[in-house]
Amino acid sequence: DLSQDVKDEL
Amino acid sequence: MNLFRLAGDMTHLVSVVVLLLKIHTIKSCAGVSLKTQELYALVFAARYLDLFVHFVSLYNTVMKLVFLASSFTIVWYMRRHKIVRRTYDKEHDTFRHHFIVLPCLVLGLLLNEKFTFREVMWAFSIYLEAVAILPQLVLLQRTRNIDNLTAQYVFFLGAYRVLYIFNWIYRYFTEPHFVHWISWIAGIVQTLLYGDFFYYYILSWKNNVKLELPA
Repeated sequence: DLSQDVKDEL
Repeated sequence: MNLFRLAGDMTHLVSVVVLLLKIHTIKSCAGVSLKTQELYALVFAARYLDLFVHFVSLYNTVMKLVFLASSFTIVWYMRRHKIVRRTYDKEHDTFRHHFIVLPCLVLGLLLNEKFTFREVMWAFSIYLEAVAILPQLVLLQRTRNIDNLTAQYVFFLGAYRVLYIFNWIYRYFTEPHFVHWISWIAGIVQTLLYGDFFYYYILSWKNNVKLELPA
């Protein structure tokens, strides 16, 4: 799942 | 973190520092759009909801807090500070910013990576950020004497967006699962909005004349 990662950008 | 990303974050930080410097030391917000600043405060409030849920890194947390605090501080200065608020060019800052919040929210509800509260708010914040600069650009067009700090503020803000695109290209080729269509498309739209400004900014810088945007 591509959207599982925590969003690490500001 | 790659160099483009870091440089992007730093130019974003510089833009905020430049704006705060102008407001705090010169006690003037002439040429600055309160509407854009309110939209940014909303953007960060909606996007950084994960501040209390996910820990990414100390860097990430500190930067998020800085952008949240600075955006609300700027709005406070422009609305409440008894000297600064008098320098606000209300007559020319007429962009109907409330009317772009709702479409962005609807878009966030329809196009998101996952239909959860935080993901919808994240997508909403991405769409809103893409258009949040519009009131500021409109105000610049109507301002006769754009001071250097205001022009530099917008320039650094635009540079941050350009650098983020390089960052995404870099990440796309170096990280196997890095695909975020929503932020990429919205980010490209946002960057294109600066095109005109960049053109005239560089022209004024090259010819060493004061920046002026044609209406």
